[in-house]
Amino acid sequence: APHNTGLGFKEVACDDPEVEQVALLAVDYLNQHLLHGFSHVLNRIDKVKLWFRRPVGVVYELELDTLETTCHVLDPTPPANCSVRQVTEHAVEGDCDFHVLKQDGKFTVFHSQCHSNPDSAEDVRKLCPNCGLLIPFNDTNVVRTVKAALDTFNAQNNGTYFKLVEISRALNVPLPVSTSVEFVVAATDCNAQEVTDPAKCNLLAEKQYGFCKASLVQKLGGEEVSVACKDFQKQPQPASANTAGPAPAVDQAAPAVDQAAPAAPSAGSPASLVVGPMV
Amino acid sequence: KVVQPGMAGAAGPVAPLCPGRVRHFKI
Repeated sequence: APHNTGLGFKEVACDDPEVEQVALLAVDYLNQHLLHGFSHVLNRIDKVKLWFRRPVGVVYELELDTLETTCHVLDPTPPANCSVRQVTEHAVEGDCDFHVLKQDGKFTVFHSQCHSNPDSAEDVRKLCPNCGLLIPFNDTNVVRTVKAALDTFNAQNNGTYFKLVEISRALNVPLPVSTSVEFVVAATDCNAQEVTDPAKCNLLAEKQYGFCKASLVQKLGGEEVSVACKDFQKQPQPASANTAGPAPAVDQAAPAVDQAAPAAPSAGSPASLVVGPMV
Repeated sequence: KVVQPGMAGAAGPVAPLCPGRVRHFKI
């Protein structure tokens, strides 16, 4: 039987079906408000308290563990259908606190605070001595790799010129000696073959984003870049998306792996997300 | 300690309410 602490809240089992429903709703809310990096999925419900609210309603106070998926937040794929980033890919964990009001059968997230941290290098090395490890976005190899990849992509592309929007992930790979990156680009109003001054190219009003994966391999006598991009088909926004609260303010805590990204915080560095109410 | 017949046996250890189950893997 649930423990009634007499302190105004009730302890409930973390695996209680309604608690799980609230936790999944809170992670959906998080993914709808993440502005950078990759979407997350629920991994574990750490703690839950059920507060009785006067005159009506209850508040779920949740502590959740999440894991990063391989889908960027701009990817329309539902996070539940995305692969969870594995330990050998240098996984990233999220620690989130949520306060969710349940009233008249409706759930409202009115507080959300999340930090993300990459797994330790030791954990990755234990399973895979030659797998890549996350590195800061301002690492010179990262900057060079992204530039080489984007230049190559635009050169191969006889249509729109694409600009860099965000570096989302960067790994230093020991074998073969290389740097691999994932980044977001957006179409501009320039033609790729006629660009003289990229600064004069503007993003399209109807944003058209693409997600690229690239690597720069060090070879005898030089280096070889490979890049592949896919565009994110614009998805019609669900009606509920318009009821979101004020745009979340994301303030960057001190990066755990010093991934201070010039373009945007990576999901590999702790970022805290404070958001307004949303039904 | 011999439990007399008819006495309710001592309740076994109560499973902790939290943390819940791990759905993927623990970092």
